[in-house]
Amino acid sequence: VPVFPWHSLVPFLAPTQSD
Amino acid sequence: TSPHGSPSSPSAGLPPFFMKGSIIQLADGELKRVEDLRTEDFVQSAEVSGELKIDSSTVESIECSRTPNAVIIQFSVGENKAQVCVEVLVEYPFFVFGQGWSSCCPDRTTQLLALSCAKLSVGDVCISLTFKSLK
Repeated sequence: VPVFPWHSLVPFLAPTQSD
Repeated sequence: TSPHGSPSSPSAGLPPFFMKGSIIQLADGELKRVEDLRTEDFVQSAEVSGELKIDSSTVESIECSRTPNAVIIQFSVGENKAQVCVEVLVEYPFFVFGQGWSSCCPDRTTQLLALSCAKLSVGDVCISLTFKSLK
């Protein structure tokens, strides 16, 4: 049975650091 | 060969870990099923991980996409309220603080993944991640 890490489930929504 | 001639999984288009019953490992090693996860599990896992930070991402708008079955969701992310747009399938589940899994089309999510979902709406606050080291 595969086990998935918790952080796969929520998105990375880091803004692009342009400023 | 499959008698039904259907090689793809029911969750085609979505990652496999959203399927009900998927085993998820928290940062402290504990195993939980995806449908049993709670807000605290994400918050505590981020604390333990050291390098990841939980952000509050508020849904600002949900618009139709040109891609079939997709929507464009605009989030206001973190303390800086950075505007971030993502294009996702309508059945893609997000985890809303204090509420749990939510998608733009909960019926479709339940149909495809067997995962119980609430309706994702403007104003909902989703869990998202950033790296702590970003300053």
